[in-house]
Amino acid sequence: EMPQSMLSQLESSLLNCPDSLDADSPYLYRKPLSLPHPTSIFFPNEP
Amino acid sequence: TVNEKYSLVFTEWVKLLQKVDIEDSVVLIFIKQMMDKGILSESDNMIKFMKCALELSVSSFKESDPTGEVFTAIDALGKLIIKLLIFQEFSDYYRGDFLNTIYSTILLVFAEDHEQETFNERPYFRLLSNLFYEWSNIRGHKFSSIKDVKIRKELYTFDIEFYNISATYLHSFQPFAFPGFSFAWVSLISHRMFLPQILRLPDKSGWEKLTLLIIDLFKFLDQYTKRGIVSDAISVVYKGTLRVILGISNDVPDFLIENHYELMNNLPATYFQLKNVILSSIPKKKIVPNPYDPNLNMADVELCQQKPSIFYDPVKDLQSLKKPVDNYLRIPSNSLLKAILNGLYRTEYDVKIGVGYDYLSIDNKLVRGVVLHVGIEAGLENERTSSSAVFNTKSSYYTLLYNLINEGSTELRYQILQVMLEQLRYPNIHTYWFSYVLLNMFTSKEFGSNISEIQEIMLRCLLERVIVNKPHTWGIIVFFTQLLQNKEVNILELDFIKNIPEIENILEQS
Amino acid sequence: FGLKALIPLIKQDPQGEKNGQYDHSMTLGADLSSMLYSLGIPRDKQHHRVLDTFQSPWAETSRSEVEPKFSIPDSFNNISNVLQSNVTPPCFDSIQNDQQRVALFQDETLFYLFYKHPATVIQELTYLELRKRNWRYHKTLKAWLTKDPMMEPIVSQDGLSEKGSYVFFDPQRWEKCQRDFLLFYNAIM
Repeated sequence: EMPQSMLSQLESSLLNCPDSLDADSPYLYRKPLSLPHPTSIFFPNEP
Repeated sequence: TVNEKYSLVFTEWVKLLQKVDIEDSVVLIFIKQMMDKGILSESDNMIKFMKCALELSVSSFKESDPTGEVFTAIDALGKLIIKLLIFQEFSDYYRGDFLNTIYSTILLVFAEDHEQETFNERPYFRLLSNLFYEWSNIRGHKFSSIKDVKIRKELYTFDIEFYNISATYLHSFQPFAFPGFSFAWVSLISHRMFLPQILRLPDKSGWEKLTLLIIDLFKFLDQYTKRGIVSDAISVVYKGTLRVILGISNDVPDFLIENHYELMNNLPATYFQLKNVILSSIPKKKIVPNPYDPNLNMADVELCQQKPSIFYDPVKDLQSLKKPVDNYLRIPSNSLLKAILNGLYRTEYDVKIGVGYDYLSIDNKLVRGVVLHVGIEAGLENERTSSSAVFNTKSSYYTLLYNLINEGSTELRYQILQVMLEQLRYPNIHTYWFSYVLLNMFTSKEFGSNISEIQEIMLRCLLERVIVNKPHTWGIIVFFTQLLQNKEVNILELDFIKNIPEIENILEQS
Repeated sequence: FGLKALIPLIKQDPQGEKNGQYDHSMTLGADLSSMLYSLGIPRDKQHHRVLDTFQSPWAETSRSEVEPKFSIPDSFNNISNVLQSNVTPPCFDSIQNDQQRVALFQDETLFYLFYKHPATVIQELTYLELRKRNWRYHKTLKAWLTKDPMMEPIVSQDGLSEKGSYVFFDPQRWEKCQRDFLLFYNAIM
C-alpha cells in the first residue's frame, strides 16, 4: 500500500504537474525590435 | 560568508543575462572572471557555487509572482551550466565527470528540498528541460554551430554520453524514490528534446538506458495498481504512460519491437490494452496483409519467413536453465526436461496482481526467457536448414514446449501459453512458428485428458488479448481466425465453453 | 487461470469494479481515437513524427505548442538592411525618424508589426501609416478595415453609422476578406 505521506507527495506532484509552457525554450534576452511607447488602450496588448 | 559571496556572483550573472545576449563577449568575460577567482575552476568551489545558485533559483521561483517570469534565475543557471559544459578547458578532468558532478549537485539540493512541505517540482523540471533544450540546439548538424573545430569534435564524441549520463540521473529521480517529482519525471523522460534523441542515437546506444527508465515507470505502476479502485494519481500516471508509448509506437516502433521482451517482463499483468499497444508495433514501411481476411494463410506471406530483430537476448536471463534448454534442443531427454521444469519454479511466491490471481509460484521472467529463446532458435534453424525441421511436431523445439505444458501445473500452462501468444505479433517467423505450435497443441490428440484444461487456458489467454479495446495484434487476429475456422475441434461444442454463457456468446459472435 | 476469471471483464460490472475487481480503464482500456487525435496521429491524413513536438504526456497540460528543435543557418543571421534599417538587428525607436522607413512597407508587413509588438513605437508608427492608406482600426473587433472601392456605403439617418461593403484584414487567418458591415463611426479610429 502507498503510505499516506507518499500519497500526499504524489498528489502534490499531480497538482504542480509541469505543462507545455514549462517545457518551452528558456527565456532569452533579445534586443527588442522597438522601444516601449504608450499606445491606445484599444490596441491589442498581447502579441 | 562564502555562500553570501556566491549568491552575489550568481545574482550578477542573472542580471547580466537580462541585459545582454548570451552570445555577447561580456558573458564569456564574466565566466572567465569566475574561473580566475577560483569559483568555477576548483571542483569543491564549483559544487558549492552550483548548490548555492540552485537553492537561490528555487527560492526565487517560490517567491516570484506566479503570473510573471518565475524561471528567470533557473534559466540563467541552465545557460551557465551549458556554457561551462561546452567551453571549459577539459584538460585536468573530463567532460563526463563535469556533467556527473553537476547532476549530483542538482540531485543533492533536490533530495533535501523534496522532503520539505514547500517542495515544488517545477523549477527542477525547468532546469533539466533547459539542459535538454540547450544540448539539442547545439548538436544540430553535427554541432555545426560550434566554431571551434576541436571542441566540435569533442562534443560530437560526447553526444551519446550526454544522453546516457542524463538517463542515469533520471533513473535516480524515479517516482519510487521521489514521488513528489513523479509527474515532472514522466514529463522529462518523454521530453521532446530527450526522448526522440535517445531513441535515435547511432547503434541504438541509448536503448538500454531508455528501457530501464520505462521499466522504472512500469514497476511503479505495478506496485500501486491494486485490485479495486486505483488512486486518481496513479490513474493519471497510467494515462500519461499510455500516451508516451503511443508516441514511441508511432515514431520509433522498432524500439518497442526489439525490446518487447524486457517490457513484457515488467508490464503490470492487468494492463491488457497497453500490452497490445506495445506488441502491435509494426516496423515502419512494412505493408502488412489484412489480418481479417479469412483466406489469409501465413505460409503464403513472405514476411513470415523473416526473423524479427531482438535487442536484448533472453539467453542472458536463462542462468542455470541455459544449458539444459540448449542440450534438450539438440537431443531431447526426460532428465533434461525435469531439470527445466524444476528450474522454473520460484523459491518464494511472487505477489503479482493479475486477472484471476494474486500471486505466482512460477518465475514469469524465466518462462518468457525460455519460450522466446526456443522461438529464436527455431527461427534460426528455419533459416539454416528448412521449415520442415521446425514446422514439425516431432522437432525438439515443439516437443520441449509440448512437454512443459503437458507435465506442468495449471499455472505453468497459463504462463507458457500466455508468453507464446505474446509472440504472435506482426508478420515474422516467430509469429508464424508459434501460431503453428499453438494450433497444433489446441487440436492435438497427444495431451490425453489434459487437453481440456490446455484448450481452456489457451482460449483464456487469447481472449485476454481480443476482448479489450484496440489495437489488436496482427498475429493474434490471424491465429484467432485460424482457431475459429479449424475443422478438427468445434470450439462451441467444448464443455467448458458451454458452461460459461458469456464466453460462449463472444465466441458465437466471433 | 481459466476462462471464468474473464467474466468480470466481460460483464464490465460497475458493482464489480467497486467490489475489488479491476480498473477497466487499464484492463479493457478505452477507445484510443481521441488520444491518438490529440497526439496528431495521423495528421492531415499523413504519418508524422510526434515525439519531436511532444508537449506533455497529458492532453490537459498540453495547452500550448512548444518550440521544436530548429537551427538557423549563419547566412540568415545578421542580414543587413532588414526592414530598411541601417542598424542590424533592425530597431524602431523614434516616431519622427522612422516614419519614412515604415512608409516603404507592404500592408501585410504593417499588420504583422502592429500585432506583434504591442505598446511600442512600431505599433504607433504602423497605426499612423495604415491610416494614411485609408485603413481604419475597429476598437471592438481589434481589426483593420478599409472601404470596398466597388461599393458606396449608405449613411444612416442619424449620421452615426453607415452600411456598406468593406475589406477587413483578418489577423487569425492572415488574409483580406470582404464583408458587408454596419459601421459605427465612433467604433473606429
